[in-house]
Amino acid sequence: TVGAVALDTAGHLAAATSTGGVTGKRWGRIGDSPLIGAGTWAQDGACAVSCTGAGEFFVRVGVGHAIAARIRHLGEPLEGAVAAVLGEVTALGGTGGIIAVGADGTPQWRFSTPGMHRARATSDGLCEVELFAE
Amino acid sequence: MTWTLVIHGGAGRITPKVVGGKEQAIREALARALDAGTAILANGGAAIDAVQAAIEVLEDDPHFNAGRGAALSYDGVAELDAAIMDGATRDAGAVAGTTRARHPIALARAVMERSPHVMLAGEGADAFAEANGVETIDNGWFATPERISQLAELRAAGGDAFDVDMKYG
Repeated sequence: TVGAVALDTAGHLAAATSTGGVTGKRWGRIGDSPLIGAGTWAQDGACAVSCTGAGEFFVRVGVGHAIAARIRHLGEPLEGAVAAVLGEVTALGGTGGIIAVGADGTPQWRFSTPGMHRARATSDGLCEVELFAE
Repeated sequence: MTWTLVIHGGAGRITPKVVGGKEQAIREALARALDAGTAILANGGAAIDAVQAAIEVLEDDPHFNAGRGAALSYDGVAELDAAIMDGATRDAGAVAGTTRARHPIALARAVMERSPHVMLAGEGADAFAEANGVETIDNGWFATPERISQLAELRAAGGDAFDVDMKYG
């Protein structure tokens, strides 16, 4: 699974996710990636989110929409909302990772697996490419 | 106004031992995807175009589970899923189980912009690609030798997707 989230200079957010799913999948199995509100979500004034991992758990939690709802209704900062919702996935037995960007351009990533292929860049000059946990 | 781009190429058993000699190629692919998206944002372009541009780079790179290099279904078919969403309007497009769209994310974008729907699936999604000039390609193009051997290993062990603890996802 691959994903991208962005904030542009007009202040608009966007999210995108693309995947092959899991090796050996059968019966037309679909995970969270193409489900708006689960693996992919973007809402100006809240956040943009793309997920990767054990898709069934990200669907059950409705990860993308849940993170945005915590920000909008609880006023929670992006980092806390991402941590709390990934915690719900973990509590159900799922593992995976989330990338997100807030309405203020904060770049966020979090994962409960040994690693996640990830990168981020901002107009302030931040530019990172990472693979492993440490 | 500032801009931000964050991308991922999947989470899982990603350790120096598992990644091995592919680390540099993966880092370079992530950097190319980042460059493709930030080039749009730095010139005042839209977030929706930046995320699509970054994803298309990763869909074409065989190191990631999307597009070329995607995990294969039990029957050896690349069944591809993608979604895109515009935070300004909450417009969204998604495809599930497309087998011929060269860039599934481009097909999801076409669903968002050229249909009244949010999600199209399977043969209908592929027919929509044909009808709307979205680039299509033979399904075999997506299958890499590594994915073919992973599937063979899984089937030889008598398992299916969920017996391997997301090892190949």
